[in-house]
Amino acid sequence: NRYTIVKDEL
Amino acid sequence: MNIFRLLGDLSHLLAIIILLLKIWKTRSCAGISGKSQILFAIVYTTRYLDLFTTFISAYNTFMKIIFIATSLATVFLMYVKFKATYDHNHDTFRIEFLILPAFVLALLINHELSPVEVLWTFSIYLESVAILPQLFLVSKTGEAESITSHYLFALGSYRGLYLFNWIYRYYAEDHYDLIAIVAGLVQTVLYCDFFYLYITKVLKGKKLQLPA
Repeated sequence: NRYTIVKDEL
Repeated sequence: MNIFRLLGDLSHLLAIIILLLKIWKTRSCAGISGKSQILFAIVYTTRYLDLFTTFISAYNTFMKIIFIATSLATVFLMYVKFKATYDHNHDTFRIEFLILPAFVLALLINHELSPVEVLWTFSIYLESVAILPQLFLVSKTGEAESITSHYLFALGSYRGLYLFNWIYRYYAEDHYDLIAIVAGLVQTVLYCDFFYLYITKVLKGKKLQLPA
């Protein structure tokens, strides 16, 4: 799930 | 978290610290584009709206708050506290020419047409070009102080290191995000000319001076 994966980047 | 991303984040943090220290110690923001700093403040405030909705880690929350706070602090120092030293005659880039296309593009190309997602996408697109007013200012005056060059190098390295992070994640986690990758590539390419001058001149103790 992109939401949890990419949103962890700054 | 991998080493490229950690180094990227640290490099980003270093850039911000260099800039704030330069302004604070010299009591001057000469040579710094206020327009770029406004764009970065918009980038972080629109991207980190998820601070209110999603918790990822203490590291993530801490860095997001630091990036928002320091970008607002920089704008405050430039436009309020040290306003008299601000180089507004040379800082003439029209930021609406970056903000509006970034917003339209975010409405057209995104992962999901929801307010938070569109604003996140907008911030990614805007960040990729946010340094243009600063590069324009340097090209207009024809030179940059060493400390400004160090700031630009640290800031440019940050997204460059993120490119390696994305390559790593593609192979190790089978994960990739084309919006972030393409925008990150554009962002890094914009710094290439500057990187060349930084390595060939500034690191050899010379001032960054553009050929006439």
